[in-house]
Amino acid sequence: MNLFRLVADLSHLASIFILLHKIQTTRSCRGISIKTQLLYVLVFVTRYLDLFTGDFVSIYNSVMKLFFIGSSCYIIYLMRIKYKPTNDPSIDTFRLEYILGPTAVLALIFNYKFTFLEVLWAFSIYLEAVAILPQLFMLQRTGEAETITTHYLAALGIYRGLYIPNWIYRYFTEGGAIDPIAVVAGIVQTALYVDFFYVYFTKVLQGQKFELPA
Amino acid sequence: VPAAEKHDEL
Repeated sequence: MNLFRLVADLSHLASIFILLHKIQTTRSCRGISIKTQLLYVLVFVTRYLDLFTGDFVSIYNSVMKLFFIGSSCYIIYLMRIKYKPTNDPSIDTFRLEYILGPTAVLALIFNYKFTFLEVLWAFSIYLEAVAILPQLFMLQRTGEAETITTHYLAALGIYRGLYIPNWIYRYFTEGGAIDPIAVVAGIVQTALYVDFFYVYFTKVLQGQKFELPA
Repeated sequence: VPAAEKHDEL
């Protein structure tokens, strides 16, 4: 564990609390893509199967994994049941098969070992890299977002961005250790946030509303 | 085992 990763994980935690806060206080999931949230459930469930196989890393690691699985399911409950009327599927139109198909194929080809757990692990890494796409697509379509929603996305983006210095740090402190699947997917994932951060810095942090140029 | 296969990150 290093500081980059710790802050990254805390930022990931923060993003979830920001999202929960947004939904609970506005009593609405308007502006949130349920497709992206469903993909996160799939990401966590497929990646954290090692909770049940005895490959224990640390209490911190296990608690975080359980939290991510539990909170992502809870968010789906809020969106699908509790605040269902505020969920507008007509603007959440990204086709999930464009994501699920290619990531499944990639996982079957590029994995560390052709076993059930390893293929699912690789799948979850590829899936996480692009899971934000329905959300970004929705943002692009509506051209605007509530400020709290942009804070949620910023926290997620910071989480992903900080994993990169974490890998560089680990490379030098762990004798050239590198996890190519996580690194390549992680760089792709971080790159997807670049456009968003441009608008976030130039508008939201200057006190303006998040609005995309027409 | 290379670090990559430990999967010790979240």
